[in-house]
Amino acid sequence: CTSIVAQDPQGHLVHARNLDFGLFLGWDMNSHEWTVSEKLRKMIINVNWIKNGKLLFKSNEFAGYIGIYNGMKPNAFSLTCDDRFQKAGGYYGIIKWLLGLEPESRWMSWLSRETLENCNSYAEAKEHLMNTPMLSPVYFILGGINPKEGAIIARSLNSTALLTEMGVNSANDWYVLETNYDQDTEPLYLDDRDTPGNNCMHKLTKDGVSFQGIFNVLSSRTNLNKLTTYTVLMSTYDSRFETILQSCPGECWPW
Amino acid sequence: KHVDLPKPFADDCILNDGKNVYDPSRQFDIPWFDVNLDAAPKDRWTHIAAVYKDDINDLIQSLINFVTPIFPGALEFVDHTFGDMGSKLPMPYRDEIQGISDATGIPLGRIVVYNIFYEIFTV
Repeated sequence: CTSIVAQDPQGHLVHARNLDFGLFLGWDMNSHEWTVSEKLRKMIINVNWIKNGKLLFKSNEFAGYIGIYNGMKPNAFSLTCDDRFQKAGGYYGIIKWLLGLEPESRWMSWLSRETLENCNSYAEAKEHLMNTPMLSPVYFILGGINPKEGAIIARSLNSTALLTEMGVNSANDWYVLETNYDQDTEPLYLDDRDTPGNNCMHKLTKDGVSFQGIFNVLSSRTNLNKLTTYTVLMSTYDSRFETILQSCPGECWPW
Repeated sequence: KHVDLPKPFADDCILNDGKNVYDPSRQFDIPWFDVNLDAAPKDRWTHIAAVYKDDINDLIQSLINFVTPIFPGALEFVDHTFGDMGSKLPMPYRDEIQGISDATGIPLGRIVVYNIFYEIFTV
């Protein structure tokens, strides 16, 4: 996956992500696609979450899935989640939960949903995502509504391993970009989507930040690859939320 | 260190060619649904599950087909162990997942696995 929160010259934020999923879960020899990625593309939906008769927030989902990987609370914050791989990963959390050792820990995508349901600002969401015990490691990428409100929260099960904030300790003061590696770690050389993503963002520049600009970055190889199922584009200040189907036919890197 | 991929697969920022592939009308390819948090958890997803019943089943079946040759007992394990786990999940998620299982006719354990797949996949 690749998530980006970027700021235009007026201080407006665009938050976007490519969802890549289905690695090693079967390969379709006829279409030359990952089997599961192919099937997931048919199941993408957008959801308006309604409470007390009013729109509470928006998200997109794979049908049948009740948690949240991407969501936006209008005029408040936007959130995406990228996989974080650790030895003490999801299995460890599940076993602890089954043994009753972590009854209060949250499942990843349900914590995201709970945050969108209950938190009303970037600061509130950040605090909740950083400090709630959970059952699996993850990167929460959070965008707000005010300039410089962009953060990558690298979560372990019981704490935040690393917080990277736009304009504070990020490599660039106008965007943050997360794939599936800690910000202080080199990506695996065969899975480096950071370098192409950052190169393309520098080509875009701050002046080019918009749905169009960021979509073009996320439609560039290898941020776009055979696992990519969709790109979601979110903007909290004008409540725009667009999901666009993606694929990478032909000669395209498998992940 | 960054390693260049074989040429046909290599990085390619489409902005280098001055291209634009963003077409906002493509957002309408993805349907919108309402999920009403004021409704009973069991009923919140049934309208979506009814539409996508075959796709959900097809996806889960392809995972089963992929896993069972390697772990022949996997299906029974999923149906029993994760089926039992379904009843221990916190509310309102427990009832929402049960509602999807009822609406699709897919056993509870398989819907549970689909919904906690992130935790399983992080290995």
